[in-house]
Amino acid sequence: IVGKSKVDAEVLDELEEVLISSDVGVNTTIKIIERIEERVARDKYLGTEELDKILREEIAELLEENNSGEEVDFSIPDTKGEPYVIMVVGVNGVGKTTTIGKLANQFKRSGKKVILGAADTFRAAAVDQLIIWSERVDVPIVQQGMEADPASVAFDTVQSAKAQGADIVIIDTAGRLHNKVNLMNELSKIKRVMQKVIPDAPHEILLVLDGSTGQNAFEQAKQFSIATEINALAITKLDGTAKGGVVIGISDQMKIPVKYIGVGEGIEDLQVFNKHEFVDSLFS
Amino acid sequence: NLSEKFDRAFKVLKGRGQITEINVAESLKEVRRALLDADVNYKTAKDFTQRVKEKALGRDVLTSVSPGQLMVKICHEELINLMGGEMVDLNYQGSPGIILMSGLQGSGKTTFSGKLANYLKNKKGKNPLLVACDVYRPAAIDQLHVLGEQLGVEVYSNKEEKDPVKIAQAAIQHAKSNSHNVVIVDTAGRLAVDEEMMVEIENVKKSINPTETLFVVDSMTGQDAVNTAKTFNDRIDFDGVILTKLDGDTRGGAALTIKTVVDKPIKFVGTGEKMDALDVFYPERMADRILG
Ligand SMILES: Nc1nc2c(ncn2[C@@H]2O[C@H](COP(=O)(O)OP(=O)(O)OP(=O)(O)O)[C@@H](O)[C@H]2O)c(=O)[nH]1
Ligand SMILES: Nc1nc2c(ncn2[C@@H]2O[C@H](COP(=O)(O)OP(=O)(O)OP(=O)(O)O)[C@@H](O)[C@H]2O)c(=O)[nH]1
Ligand SMILES: [Mg+2]
Ligand SMILES: [Mg+2]
Repeated sequence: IVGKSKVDAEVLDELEEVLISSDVGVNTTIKIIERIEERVARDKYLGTEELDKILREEIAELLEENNSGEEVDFSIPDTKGEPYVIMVVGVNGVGKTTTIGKLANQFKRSGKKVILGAADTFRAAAVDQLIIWSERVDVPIVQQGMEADPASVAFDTVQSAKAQGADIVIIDTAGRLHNKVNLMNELSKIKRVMQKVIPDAPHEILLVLDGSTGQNAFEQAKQFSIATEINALAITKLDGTAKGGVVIGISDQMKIPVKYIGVGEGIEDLQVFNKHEFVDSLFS
Repeated sequence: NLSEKFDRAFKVLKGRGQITEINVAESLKEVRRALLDADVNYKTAKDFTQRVKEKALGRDVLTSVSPGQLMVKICHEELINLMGGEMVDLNYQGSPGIILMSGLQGSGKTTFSGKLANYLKNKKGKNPLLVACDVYRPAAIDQLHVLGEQLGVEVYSNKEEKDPVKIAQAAIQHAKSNSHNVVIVDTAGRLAVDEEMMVEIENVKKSINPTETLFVVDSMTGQDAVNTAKTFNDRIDFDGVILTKLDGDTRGGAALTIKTVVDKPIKFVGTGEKMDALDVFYPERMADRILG
């Protein structure tokens, strides 16, 4: 039994179905299959186990490394004494506010001083929702109630954080569809205003994606990046049956790492992204 | 555009030629690709492509229209066929009429509950009662109260009661003694695979016997739409689907998937965050959108 140098059509069909059904998308699926065919032509494979290994390696290759390498815990880079500012953005209902609560909890547990900023002043009871999370985690929150200017809340929050020597600031923003120009401009404004207090802020702009989102996620990543330079991704609701395959193409094409995954509605239901576990889950 | 892509895919078919197995193969690949890019389910896209092939074979390509244009026309017609059918109205009649909202987390149920109350009050002259049965999400009950206040619609809630079935039952009683002729029950978002939560919504439904059960879906949902729609339909046999966030730029293929897999009508769509952003579902507009 010599190593095969071609992948049979039946295997490719099956693979295509698994990847497309996981929201990997046609373009990225084609890319993955081409990479596998190159690998097989080069290395030969001995059967499904070997092919399986090649497949998982090639997909993991497309997932951008985190700046801090293989992250295994909730840590933040050294920002020389100034607060590390995280701005959380994304379309409506994806899980931004919930993810902020969970993230604040992880940072607080690791001994960090965290402050939240309630810059969603638009959606009904948005500030109340974040206040409840701040109470659950027991961290201070800066808010100006509903209908306040989001940029002003963000400014206030970063200023308070600097004055109090907080380690981490997390700014919640209103969900917004990326094709709404005025809302995307508002996001750019929130970012600029924070830079008046801390020039390097926000250090992290976290785009939250719903795990069950389809190919529109690419457009979301693209437009949010134009408005605010996304440098981290979070994908939520992976405790359901959705696979979140869109992150593979986004991570590969835009060179943005996935940092966190949401796996439930509770405070503990947040994990640091592990690309090998993620790839395994695509095939489970 | 799609018509041009189809044209290029056709093997040199000029006017007065017939569409055959040979010359249509490439353009069928383009059909399937367009659907997958639009988030139509993998199997649904395969079946649809097969239907289009059957409709296309043997068709004469007239000199007035390119084979590409003819293909687009066939795809369009087929999409409208599958997603359209009879316009099924919302059943809000009864003493009171009872509408139960269901769906995954963040799909837009609470927002749509407000929109529906607004529509029934201002367009249908009803006196709706909104009911807050999401006992889990932080500030969910407050969220519904804020919407109720904005709309001048009463909201029934009980922050002390943790059983949504009891809240819903008490709300119906309250509606009857306060001349509310429609009750809209907002529920917590839930995963189709969360057994406890699926049992909960089954129980809520059994206890209040709604005149209308709605399944609210985010229009940007991808391949998973088939799983959740099927499970919710098997468990609570909903009457209609609401597709939200259509003011975005998602192609919305989930609409085709859901309609073909559970064969339930899409009754309304959400087209924005404001309370008046509710529209009737138009299959022709959706077909345009899916084909991109
Ligand atoms: N099952 C599950 N549900 C989640 C997860 N993350 C968030 N949710 C739920 O998703 C719903 C929406 O979450 P939010 O945090 O309000 O989302 P958001 O992006 O802040 O929403 P907007 O501010 O309205 O745009 C809530 O019901 C959350 O409990 C997750 O990882 N798993
Ligand atoms: N742009 C837009 N946003 C919408 C639409 N419908 C709802 N939203 C927004 O989507 C987000 C989630 O809406 P909710 O009504 O809280 O969703 P939900 O299904 O009740 O969420 P859970 O109760 O957590 O499951 C909010 O930010 C809404 O304003 C719509 O049609 N268009
Ligand atoms: Mg929020
Ligand atoms: Mg809700």
